[in-house]
Amino acid sequence: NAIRLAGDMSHMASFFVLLFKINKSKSVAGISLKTQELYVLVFCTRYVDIFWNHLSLYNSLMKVIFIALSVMIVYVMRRGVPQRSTYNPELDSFPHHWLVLPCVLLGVAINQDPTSPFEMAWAFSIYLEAVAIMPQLHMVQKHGEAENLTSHYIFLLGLYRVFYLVNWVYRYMTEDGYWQAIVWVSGAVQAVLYLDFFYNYVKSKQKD
Amino acid sequence: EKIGATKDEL
Repeated sequence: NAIRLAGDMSHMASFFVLLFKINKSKSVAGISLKTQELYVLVFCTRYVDIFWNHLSLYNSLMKVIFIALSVMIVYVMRRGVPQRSTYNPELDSFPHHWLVLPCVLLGVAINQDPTSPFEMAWAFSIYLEAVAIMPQLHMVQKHGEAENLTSHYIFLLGLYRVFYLVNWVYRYMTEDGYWQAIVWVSGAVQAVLYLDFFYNYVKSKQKD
Repeated sequence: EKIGATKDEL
């Protein structure tokens, strides 16, 4: 449906905005490497089914694109010259291990099929995605404010989540028996994390 | 709950 497509497109746009920013400004200052590495982990654990689930060309292609773009971003941040010298590890200080560990436990404990390692990995990726933005938001807070393109990037990520939430309501109403507790709760948590950022983003755009 | 129903999403 169109709402879900809009979500995917804003998600994809967020990658390109970030890549554009780090290529154009030659700087990754203010970007959280931890968040970007968490996204690589999210996509690699969620899209394991790329090898056997061929729902549509769109889905398979988007999975490859999401993995490739997230890996590319981490690569530029770690290896890019001069980007790697502009990274601020002292500001990127969110204790990310405390995000991963509970998500692993939750993924093992609460999933759609307790006998399937794939379902555990999949549930883990859903939980981790919900909180993966936290190191980035923490960094923005420590910095005081984010560069324009960085804030557009975070905004697009939040927008993607809002589109998906609306898409779930739509699917619930139009598809018989469509009901997904794990993704809905995680998605709602994820959206809530952006509220404060959204508020400040809109406020600063109004000032401009 | 339809098992795997959201696997069609990203």
